[in-house]
Amino acid sequence: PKRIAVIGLGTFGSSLANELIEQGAEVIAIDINPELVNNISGKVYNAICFDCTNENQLQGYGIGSLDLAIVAIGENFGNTVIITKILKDLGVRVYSRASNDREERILEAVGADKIYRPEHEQGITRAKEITYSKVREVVPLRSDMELIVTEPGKLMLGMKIRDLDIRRSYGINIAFFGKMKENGEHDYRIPNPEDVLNEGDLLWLIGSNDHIKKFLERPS
Amino acid sequence: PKRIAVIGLGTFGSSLANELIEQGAEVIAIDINPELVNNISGKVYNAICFDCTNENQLQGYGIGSLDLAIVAIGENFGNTVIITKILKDLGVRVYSRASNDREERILEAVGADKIYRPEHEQGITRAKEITYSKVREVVPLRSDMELIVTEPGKLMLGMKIRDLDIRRSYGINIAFFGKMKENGEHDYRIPNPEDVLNEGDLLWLIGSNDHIKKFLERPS
Ligand SMILES: Nc1ncnc2c1ncn2[C@@H]1O[C@H](COP(=O)(O)OP(=O)(O)OP(=O)(O)O)[C@@H](O)[C@H]1O
Ligand SMILES: Nc1ncnc2c1ncn2[C@@H]1O[C@H](COP(=O)(O)OP(=O)(O)OP(=O)(O)O)[C@@H](O)[C@H]1O
Repeated sequence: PKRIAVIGLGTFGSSLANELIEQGAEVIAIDINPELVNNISGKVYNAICFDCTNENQLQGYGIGSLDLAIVAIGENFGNTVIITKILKDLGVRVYSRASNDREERILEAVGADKIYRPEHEQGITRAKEITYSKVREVVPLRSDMELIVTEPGKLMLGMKIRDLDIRRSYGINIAFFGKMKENGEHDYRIPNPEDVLNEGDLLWLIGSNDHIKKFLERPS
Repeated sequence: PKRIAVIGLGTFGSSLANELIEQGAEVIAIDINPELVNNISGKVYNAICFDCTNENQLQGYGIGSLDLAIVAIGENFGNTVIITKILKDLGVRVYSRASNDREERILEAVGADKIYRPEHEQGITRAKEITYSKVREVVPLRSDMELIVTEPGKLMLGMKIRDLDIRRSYGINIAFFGKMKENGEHDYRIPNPEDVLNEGDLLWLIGSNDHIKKFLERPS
C-alpha cells in the first residue's frame, strides 16, 4: 500500500484522507489543530499534531519515506508554499492546493508535482450540469472529453440503439443506458445494437466537449 | 437562457458564475464584498453588492423572477441557512453549499433543492485517482458508477479489443481508447472489435464501482 501524508485536515483534506483509507492506503494525517487530529486518529495509520512549517519536526516524523505528501491547506497560502518547498527539498513527491491561477503558478514554480483547485473544479462541473436541461449530469474528463447523463430527445424514443447513429453522426459513444428507479436502484447496461430506447431511459454519452456540444445543440 | 443568481463570489461561487456565463446563462452575481462584485461586473448580466440576509433588498432586486439561486457561501453557515430560507419562502429554486453532513441535513430541512459539498466531492475523487497505480484518472459518477482512464495490463498488449472480453467478463464498457501525445493532443476513438491494443494506448473504462474494482484487482 502507498504511504501518503495529508497535511491540513479541513473539509478537502479530511475527505481525501478518509477516502484514501477506504482505498487501503497508509495515511499519515497531520494538522496543527489537535481537535482535527483527534477526530481522525482512530482510522489512520498515524495522526500527528504539529506545525508543518517546522522543518525539524517534519524530518523527525520520517516524512522522507513517503510515497506522496498532499498539502491540503486552503486559506493560509503562505504555509502551503513553505511546506511545499520544504518537502520538495526533502525529495518527496508533493501535490498542493491552490485557490487561483497565481497561486497555482507559484506552487509550480517551487516544484509542486500536481496542483489541486477543488472549489474551482467543482464550480465548472456544477455549472455545466445546470446549463443543459435534458442533461442530468455533466462530468468533465481529461483531454477536453466529457461524459453526460441525459434524457433522450422525443424523436429518439422507440428507436433502436443502432438506428440512433450517434457514433457515426457525432463521434460520441453510448457508454451505458437504462432506467433509474425511485429507490436509487438502476438497470444501467452496455447497449446492444438491437436494444430499444424507451421513455424513462437515460443515456450515458461520452466524447469530446465539441462533439457533445454539437449533439446537445442538434435540431430537435 | 436561464436566469440564475449566484450568491457568494468566493472560489467556488465565482468559478460557478464564470462557467454559467460561458454556457450562456443570465447570471446575477451577488456578494457583500464590493471588490468581488467589481471583479465580475464586466462579464455578468447583473452584479450587485449587498447583504443577502436582508429580505427587503433581496425582494427589491427582483429575485422572485429567477430560474435558480445558488447560495455559494462557504464559511458563514448561519448566513447560508438564513438566505436559503428567505429564498425558499419566496418560491425560488435554491441550491446551497454545505461543509459537512450536519449542515447538509439542516439545509435539506429548510427546503434546499440540492446541496453542494465541493471540497468533499473533490477529496473523494482525488483519493481514488491517487490509489490505483495504472489508473491515470478516476471519475466518480452517479448511481455508484465510475469512469477510469487506465494503461492496459501487460497481458493485454497486442490483443484485439474483442478478445479482451472486458464487457463479458466484467460488465464494463470500453468507452474510448487511444494515445495521449506529449503536446496534449490525442487520438482517442470509439473502439471497434478489430482494433489492436498497443503500447502507449490508454483505455477509458466505464462501469459500476464494484465491476471496475474487480477488473483492477484481477490477477495480472
Ligand atoms: N502550518 C500548518 N501545519 C499544519 N496544519 C496546518 C498549518 N496551517 C494550516 N493548517 C491546517 O490546514 C487545515 C485546512 O486549512 P484551512 O482551514 O486554512 O483551509 P480551508 O480553506 O478552510 O479548508 P477546506 O476548504 O478544506 O475546509 C486547517 O485545519 C489548519 O489547521
Ligand atoms: N450575507 C451575505 N450576503 C452576500 N454575500 C455574502 C454574505 N455572507 C458571505 N458572503 C460572501 O460569500 C463569499 C464566499 O463565502 P466565504 O468566503 O465564507 O466562503 P469560502 O469558504 O471562503 O469560499 P470558497 O471556498 O468558495 O473560496 C464571500 O465572498 C462573502 O463575502
